[in-house]
Order: sequence, then C-alpha cells, then structure tokens
Amino acid sequence: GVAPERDQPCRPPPGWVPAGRVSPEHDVQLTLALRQQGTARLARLVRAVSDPRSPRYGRFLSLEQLRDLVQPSPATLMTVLKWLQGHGVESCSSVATLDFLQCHMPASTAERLLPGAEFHRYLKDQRSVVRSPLPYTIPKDLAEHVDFVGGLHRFPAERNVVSRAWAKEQAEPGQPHGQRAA
Amino acid sequence: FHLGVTPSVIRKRYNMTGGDVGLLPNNSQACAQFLEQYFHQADLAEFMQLFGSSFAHHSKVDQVVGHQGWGKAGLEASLDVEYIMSTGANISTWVFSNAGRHESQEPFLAWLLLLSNMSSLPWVHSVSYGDDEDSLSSAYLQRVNVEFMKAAARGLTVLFASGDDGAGCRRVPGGNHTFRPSFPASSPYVTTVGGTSFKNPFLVTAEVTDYISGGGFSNVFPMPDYQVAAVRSFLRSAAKLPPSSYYNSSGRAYPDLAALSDNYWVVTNRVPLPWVSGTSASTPVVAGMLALVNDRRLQRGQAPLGFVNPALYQLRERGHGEALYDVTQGCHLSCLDGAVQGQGFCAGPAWDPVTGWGTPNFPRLLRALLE
Repeated sequence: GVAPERDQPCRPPPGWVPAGRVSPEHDVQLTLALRQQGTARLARLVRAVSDPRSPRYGRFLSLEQLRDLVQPSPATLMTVLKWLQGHGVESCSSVATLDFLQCHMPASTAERLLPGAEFHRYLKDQRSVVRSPLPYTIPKDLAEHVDFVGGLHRFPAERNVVSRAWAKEQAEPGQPHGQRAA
Repeated sequence: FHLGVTPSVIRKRYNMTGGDVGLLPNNSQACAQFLEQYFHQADLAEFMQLFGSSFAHHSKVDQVVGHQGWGKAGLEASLDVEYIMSTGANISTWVFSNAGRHESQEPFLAWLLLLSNMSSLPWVHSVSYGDDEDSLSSAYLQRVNVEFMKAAARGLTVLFASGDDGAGCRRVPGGNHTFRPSFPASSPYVTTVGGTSFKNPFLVTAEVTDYISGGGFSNVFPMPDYQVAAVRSFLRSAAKLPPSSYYNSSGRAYPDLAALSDNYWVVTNRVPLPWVSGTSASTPVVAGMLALVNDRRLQRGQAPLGFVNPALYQLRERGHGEALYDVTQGCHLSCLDGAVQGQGFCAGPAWDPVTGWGTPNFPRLLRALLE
C-alpha cells in the first residue's frame, strides 16, 4: 500500500499515557479527505476576489458554487465508496462540498481498511483519545483519490496559548508574577 | 493609568468611539478554539457589566455550534468570546465549540468540515489554534491550506493567532538549531495576528513587541505575491537578522498585523482574572474590528472583506499608512543558544516578522477598507 502521511509523527505528545489497544468492536470515527478538483482555478479565483485592484474583487462564491468547483471527480467518489463498501463500511456522512467523508466503523474494520494502523487508547488528565501509534497505508489504487485520513495520528491541541504564556511566567524561576508587566 | 487591558483600554488605544459598534442584524462574527473548553454566558454577562459600560454591546452569544457542556469555563474560551464582542461590539457572535468531541476525532479537522458544510456562516472567524509546522504531514498541510482557499473564495475572513513561542526553536538532525514556524499561522490564505505590549504597561501609550509574539517564515508554503515587496524590504533593511540558516527567507512570512496581547482581564467562572496574555488575546480583538468594518461595508452595499491580506499589504502604497500603528521597538524570543542568544527577529519600520504591519488605528483602517 501507500502511506499518504509517511512524514506525520505518530508518537503521542508528552503527557499522553498509553492505555492499551481498544477492542475490535470499539467504534472509531475516521475523516477521509478526498482528492479535490479545480484547486489551481480556486487559487486564481481567490486572488481575483481578494485583491482590491481586481475587477472581480468581492465577487465571492456561494457554497454550492464552491462545491461545483472543488468536488471530487466521479471516479474518485466511486473508487472510494466501492473501497469502503468492500469492507462493509456503511455509516458515512459527507459535507456540502463532497470532499470529506466522515465514517464510523469498528476498530477491526478500520485496521483492515488501513493496513498498518492499530487503534490504542491514550489518557491525559480527564481526557481520552483513540489514535494509532503506527502509520497507516491505503491501497495503491486509492492513493490518487485520498489526500489523507484524519483521526489516526494528530492529538488534540495542547497549545493553551493563554496559559502557556502565563505558565512561562510561572516557570521562570525568581521572576515575580507581575514583573513582566512592570 | 490602568491596571491591565480591558475593553475600554483597547477601544481607547485603537481610537474606537462609542459610535463604533455594529448596527446590522445580519452581520456576524465567530470564534473557535480547540482546547475542549467551555465558555459561560453568565461570565460574558458579568464581563460586560464590569467592563462594557462605555459602548453598546450584546451580552449573549447568539449561536453555539457544537457541544456546550456544563463543566467549568475555560480561560481561553472565555477570553475569545469576551474580547471579540468588545471590539466587534453589538455584532451577532457565534462560538464553535468542540468540547465533548468523539474520542477519535481531530477537533480542528472537525471545524474545517463544518465550514464546508454550512451555507450560512459568520463572515469573520477568530481561531486560537496552532501547531508546529514540522509536526504535521505535508499531505495534511497542503489539504488544510486548500480549505482556507475555499473559505476565502466564499468571502470569509479567517484569523489565526501567530503563537506564543516567538520565532520558535527546534533542533535539526546534526544538532543545529533552527526556528520553528507555526501552522495555520504560516498559511498564505489566513490572516495571522501577532502580539504587542504597552511601552508603559499601566498607561495607554505606544506599543512595543510582546516578546512571545509568534512570527517567522514557513518551511512549507512559498511567499505569496501580496507580501513579497514588504518582506523583501524588511530583509534588506533590518539592522540585525538571525543567521540565514535559522529560517527560510523565501517562505510565507507572518504575522500580518498585531494587537495588544499582554495583561488582559478575563472573567471566567464568575471571577475576574488579570495577567492573561498571549496572541490568543490579540486575535479576537482584530477579528472584532474587521467584523465592524464588514458592518459598515454591508451597510453601503459593499461585499464583506473576505481574505483581507492583499488589501492589508496594499494600504501603505495606497496612502493609508496611518491605518496601522507601526511597532518598531523590541524583538521576540527564539533559541537559547550562542548563535542567537534567545533572540529571534526584531521589529522595524513597515512590515516585520514580529508584529507584521503593526496594530490597528481603527478609524483610519475603517476609512481605508471602505474605499
């Protein structure tokens, strides 16, 4: 198979504690980013509608017009749907632009669908996530139809931008809390 | 003098008068953050009671998209809501909340799907989210970038906090250091907001850089046309630059502009808290102002601003240099090593990778963006 995200780190960030592999029937939710069409045209259009010097400045698209521009090709939709159905995946929903699919399935099905992946639970504070510490692959003939699969490797955001800056103040020894303001 | 940043301090510093409030019922703004935090309507009401007496304002978020549980309010969620509604005063406000998400969901990705699935959305989105560019796969980066293009094509203005790590720092194979850009701050299709501090923290004075203000150059996205001239001018005229091996001088440079990011008052769980800082504070402040500009544009029958960067980078050449206060003093942090000794880039005239073009002078910015 092909690894769409070979360069995506799979290690859990600091603080997330492995809590074992989930059971085969455990429900996981995957987000498939389907290959879009018309991205080059989209870039040209964005430039035209965003530049005050352009005659088309402010002529924005509706969601339907955007869909007509970027929606995946029929071949992409057919290939992906056939692949999912081949693995018994039925519970999927799409978005208005048809370029994402969100599917629920048992972990065992997901691991067959995405060879290499293994779904484990990780815990941190009161939070729990299910991720794969191993890279996933997709069949070769799917590579031109799927950008990536979400829900496997990226952990929830840790950046509490506000408190970190504050925490930074806390962490700097010897610096009284208010000194930065002073 | 003042004891920290409140809405009236911000509105005074950026010359917003009592008349600078939203008037249109069909204008709207939104904030999103992905730390599974809740905000409390009661905190917002209390915040406005304490700090909102000098301007007309809503005291309630009109729409919450996603889960709004019953847990404690989070600092970041409270800050986002309270300050976008202070500069985007009297404008209908939405909150995208991902608290209580499915345990195998990616909260930020889920938000992008929502944008692709909702035909009516607020025009302006303030997003407090950032990750290290090098912690994300190139397939993901490229696709998420296309999602921002889609938003821009629909006329949405999407703003991201530039991050609180200054230029950032990481060790590359071989042991050398390099700066560490943040994403989505480094996407060419979002407006990235940096941070400043008052020169005299207890007076409404000129601003200097906030040393935590995120900024730098993308290692993934090339420099977009709209900023080439501004960035080239900086690289040519900067009194002091870090070693060139620390950053990709041909990458998308950010932030685009900035606002105060230091010592905010926030009400959370009924308690007013001081000393809250970060570019998560400056981003909703700028977002609210742009929502107010939209309010005036829509009143005139003009289209909303949409992706605002091309217009922003043309302000000076179109004679609207006064639309932003140029922040020229101070640097932001970076690697603690012998080569750069903890210093990243430094602010300078016009655009710089610490505060962008500077901070909004609202009436002048409004006039420029109504043209």
